[in-house]
Amino acid sequence: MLEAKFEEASLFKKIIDGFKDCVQLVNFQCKEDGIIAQAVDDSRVLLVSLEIGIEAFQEYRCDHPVTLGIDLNSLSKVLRCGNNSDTLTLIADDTPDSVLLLFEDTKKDRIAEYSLKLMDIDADFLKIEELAYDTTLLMPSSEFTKIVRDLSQFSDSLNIMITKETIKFVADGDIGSGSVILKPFVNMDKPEESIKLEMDQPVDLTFGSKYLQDIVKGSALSEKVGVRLSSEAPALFQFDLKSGYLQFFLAPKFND
Amino acid sequence: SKDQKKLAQYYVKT
Repeated sequence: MLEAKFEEASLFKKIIDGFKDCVQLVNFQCKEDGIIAQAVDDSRVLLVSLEIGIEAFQEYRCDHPVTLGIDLNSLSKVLRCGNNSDTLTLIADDTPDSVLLLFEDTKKDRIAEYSLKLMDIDADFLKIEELAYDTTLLMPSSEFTKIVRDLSQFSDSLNIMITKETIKFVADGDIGSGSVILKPFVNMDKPEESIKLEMDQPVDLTFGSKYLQDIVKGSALSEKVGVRLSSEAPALFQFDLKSGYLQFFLAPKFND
Repeated sequence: SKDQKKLAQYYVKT
C-alpha cells in the first residue's frame, strides 16, 4: 500500500510541470524511502532523474515497492483539477491498475478524488555514476532561466565557457549574436542571489538550446540551480527539493 | 555546426 501525502498539491504540480514537456511516459518507483523516477527524452539526449524523499511529504507510507507507470499528459489533466493549496494524497495498492489522487481542502471540507489508469511502460534504466565534474556552478534559477531564454532567440546552440573567474554564455546565429558574462559573488543580504563557482578545470561546452529551454522549466522548484560540467560526461542541471531533487543530464554537442 | 552527442555514448543500461 502506498499513501503519499503532499501538504500542498502545488509541490507535486511544480515537479511534474518541471519535466512533462520533455518526457511523456514515466515509471515512478515508490519505495519505503520515497519516490524516484527516471526518463529519457525521445531524442535520447536529455535524461530526467527525480527523487522525492520522505521529508518532502506531510505523510508517507509505502509497505511494498510499487511502480506507477504514468502518462504525464494524463497526470497533468488530473493535477489541474486540484487547487494549489489542497493537500494531495497519492494512493495505490501493492499491484495497482490505477492510482488514486485525493485532493482535500481542509478549510471547506471539500474532497475530490480522481483515479488515473496506469500503464506498462517499457523503459531502460540508465546507470549514472557519481563522477568528478570539472566545474560546479550554483546560481539563481531565475537568472539562469533568463539567460537561456534570451540567448535561445539567437541560435539553436548555446555555448557555456567557464574559466577561473568568469562564466560566459554565448549564442551566435543568423540574426546576430549575444553573450552574457557573470562573475561569482556573494550577496550577504540575499544569499539566494549569490553565484558560487568551483572550478578544477576550465570548460567550453555547447548545448542544444531547445533542451536547455526544457530544463529551465524546473526553476519553479528552487531558487537555485546547480550546474555541473565536464568535458567527459553529460552536464548535470539540478533543482533541489526540501528532500530530493529534479536532475537533468544533457549530452553536449561536439565538433566532429 | 556541431554534432549532438547521445546519452548512450556515456551511460549503460541496467
